[in-house]
Parts: sequence; C-alpha cells; structure tokens
Amino acid sequence: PPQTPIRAAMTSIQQLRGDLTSSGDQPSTHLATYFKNCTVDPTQDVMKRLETLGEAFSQRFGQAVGPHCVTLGRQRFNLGVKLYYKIMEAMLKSEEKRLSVQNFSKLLNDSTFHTSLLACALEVVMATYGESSFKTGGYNQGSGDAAERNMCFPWILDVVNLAAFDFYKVIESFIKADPTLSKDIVKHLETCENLIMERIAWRTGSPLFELLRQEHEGGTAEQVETPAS
Amino acid sequence: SHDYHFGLEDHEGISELFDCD
Repeated sequence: PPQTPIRAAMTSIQQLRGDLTSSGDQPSTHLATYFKNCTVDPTQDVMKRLETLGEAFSQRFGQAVGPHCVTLGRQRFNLGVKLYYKIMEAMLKSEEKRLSVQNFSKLLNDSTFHTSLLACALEVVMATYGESSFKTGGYNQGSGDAAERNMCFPWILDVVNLAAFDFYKVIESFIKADPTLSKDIVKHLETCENLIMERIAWRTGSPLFELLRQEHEGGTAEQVETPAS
Repeated sequence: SHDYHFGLEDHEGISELFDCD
C-alpha cells in the first residue's frame, strides 16, 4: 500500500515498541553486572533518579496535553526508560571494547550523564509519537495544536532540568549505539543538535561559558568571543 | 542508512565526553 504520513507514523511507533519488547523496565543482567563492577554501585541512585524524573515527566506531560493524560505520560516515560537501559548497555559494551576496562564507576555515578541519556531516550519516544515534531519554518513557531508546540524540543530539557550543552554531548553516541533508529528520528536529533549549537548553548547560564573560560585560563585557547559575537 | 555526520574520532567515546576516562 502507498506510504502516507499516518502509515509512516504507525510503522515508526510499531518499530520502536517492537524493538523494545524484549527490553525490560529494569536493567538487564549484563547492565546490572556493569553496575556491580563499579567501585561505587550506582543502582540505588539510578532507581531514585528514575522515580523522581518519572513523576516530573508525567505531571508536565499532563499539564501540556491535559490532566487525563498523566497516565499516557507515564507510558511514554516507561518506554523511554526501556530505551535508556538498552542504549546505556550498548554504550558500555562499546566503551569496554574500546578502553578494555569494565569498571565505569565515574561515568555511571555521573548524574548528568544519566539525565542526558534519559532525556535523549524520551525525546526519541516523543518524536516517534509526533509529540516533539518541528514545524517547517522554525521550532516552537508552528501552527500545530498546543500540545505539539508545548512539548517541542527543548521542552524535555526544562522537565529534567538539564543544560542543553550536556544534552548535546550524548546525541552522537546515542545514534551510534542504536543502528535501528529510523532516518526521521536521526534527522530529528540532528535538528536538536543544530538548535543547541546555533542558539540554546549560548544562552545566559550555559555551562559552555565556564568551559571556555577554563580553556582560556589554561592558555591553550584563543581569545574567547562574547556571546553577541 | 542515514545521513548523520559522525564527527567524533575513534579515540573519543562517551567516557571522554563526560570527563570520566
């Protein structure tokens, strides 16, 4: 049958759900082993963070779509958690191969890493369901319904309280770690990446400025330009 | 299968990006 936007969306959703059918909402045995191999076991912090962010996400989803949709938000979050675990495991396997180490204690106890990875997984889920789609002509300026406008990227960053610059760090590794991501989703993440690089990372309060300052003080960087430049 | 341009070098992974190497 001919491809239509609806059929394409349904196929993407079925593919995402299908890919995650075998993924549990708990860490797999392999991932749990990575946790146990850490100098400081991150398991409890990971669970606690998911509990807190799950509540925040569901509530904000409900506010954006409607109070009756808090449960729907919880379903989206749970799907995001499955993807988060799946990608984390793939990333760690790749790092184990590259670095020949099995103790990732520092990375796995880094709250920013977990929040960035989860935010990226949730962005993929919402983009698949068309809830974070960019309109032609610029982001957050479309004529779609309120829910679409409200939940467009960088909405997720506000929900999980994450700096855009930290979200940027995870995008490429995320795409590398999941070769099954559809072209449309990769394109969506690339659009997020470009928005961060061109605008969001340069907003007041971005951690990028502190990094640039440190580089400058180290004497290795050229004169740092002002944000306006 | 997609046109994404991978910019990271082989020696760069998620550990380096979060300063955890």
